[in-house]
Amino acid sequence: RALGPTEKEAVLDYLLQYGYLQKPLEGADDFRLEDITEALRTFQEASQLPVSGQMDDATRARMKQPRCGLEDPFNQKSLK
Amino acid sequence: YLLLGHWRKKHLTFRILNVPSTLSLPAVRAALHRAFKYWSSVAPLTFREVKAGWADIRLSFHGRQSPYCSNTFDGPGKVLAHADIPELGSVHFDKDEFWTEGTYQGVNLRIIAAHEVGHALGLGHSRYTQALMAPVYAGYRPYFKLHPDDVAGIQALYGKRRPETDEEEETEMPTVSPVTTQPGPMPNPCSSDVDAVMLGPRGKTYAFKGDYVWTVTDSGPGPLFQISALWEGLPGNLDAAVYSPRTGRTHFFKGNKVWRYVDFKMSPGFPMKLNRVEPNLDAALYWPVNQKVFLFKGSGYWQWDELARTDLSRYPKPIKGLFTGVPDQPSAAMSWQDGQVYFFKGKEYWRLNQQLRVAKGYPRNVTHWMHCGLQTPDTNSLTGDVTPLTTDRVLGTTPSTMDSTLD
Repeated sequence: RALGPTEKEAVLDYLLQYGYLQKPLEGADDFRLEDITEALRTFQEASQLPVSGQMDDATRARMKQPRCGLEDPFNQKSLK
Repeated sequence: YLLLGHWRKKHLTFRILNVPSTLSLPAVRAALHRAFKYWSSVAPLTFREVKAGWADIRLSFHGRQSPYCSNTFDGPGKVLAHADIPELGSVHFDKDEFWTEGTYQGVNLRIIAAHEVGHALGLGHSRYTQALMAPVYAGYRPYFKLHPDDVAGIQALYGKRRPETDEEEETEMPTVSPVTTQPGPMPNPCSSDVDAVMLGPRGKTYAFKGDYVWTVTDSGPGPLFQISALWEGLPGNLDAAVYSPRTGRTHFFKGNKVWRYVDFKMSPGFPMKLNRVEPNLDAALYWPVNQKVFLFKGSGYWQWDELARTDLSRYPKPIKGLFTGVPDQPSAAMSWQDGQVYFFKGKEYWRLNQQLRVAKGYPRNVTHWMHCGLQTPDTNSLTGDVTPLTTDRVLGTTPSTMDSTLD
């Protein structure tokens, strides 16, 4: 299901804040859909959730759970 | 696990700067002490609480605004805490959370604190969702303990906790920092024998006796320093010391242990147990001619190649077979870049030429080597050559780097 603009922004913020998505160096804020899908897949895998690359209820719930403020080094590209 | 950094020392202090409104100071203190204890139980770390002044790790609570943290929090839920990686030491908790202990209600301070201390010690987030270092809080667990991945991570940083330390520090929190025994009596470099000598980094000559170390220069012995002030974590009354310009490593030997430092920083995982040479060595030196380290005990020696697997089963070999004219059981030994070797025993020293034969006119009194009261360099009457009694004249180094080291 397509995300509403507010939820899309919240998901992007989460993926950026915790290192699943890297701001493109050239500064454009628009992320390619495949980058977002890839970032979601990495988050789902690290959270031991079904890996779909889609925003489902389990992923939504996990993103709401209380956590540490430091980034997660699970995206090999961002880890590098 | 992910390693983000590590402390160069293992005995750390911490300070609790403020407490949240939902827990009393004694309850916060108990929770935080137990949080530290998880880590000091599996790694050779000690944590001592200080209640004033500077501390290595500083724990505090702040909310959406903070005068000293750009990473503001977000109210109840979501982000609970954050911490800096070594050697910064800041650990911050969101003061708007409902911090609790001993209940499923709210957010358990002890578990979150243990996680954040893990970051402050150098661990990143774990991929194991049940690990303490997992990014998401998995809720209150009354019998919480570290996950194997947490243990593997902290031991990768600081080594395993040695069994003997179990007796030493089997104390309830606050863990006592290692007993800082009063240093032994200060030796007089001009009348004392030496435990060890070495040509160290940057061509400085170090002499060790008891708990003290000093440099030896043309103008005589330098000021005495406590060994542990320069080489953190190193005990006194050493058996032997040797610096290898080939690897940049300095090894110290005492009893059945060996310490390794690069410059003045202990390498992770040290001290280690000596297992392929005998304990209680007498002396050690690096011989630049073949770039090997020689270890001495009694009438025998071992030749060790630091960078190759050395078959030491054929050792020890008799010292006299290679170093002609030197005494058994030397108290110290060192070499100089030109391959000249010095042996020390009691208050005498021997100089050997590049063929490892004792030069004429030796042994001489160590006070001569220490330049005590002598300003003129040693000249070998037969050849008239100016023999570098100590190593500094040849390098022209000055004793200043010791001070800069201390600085």
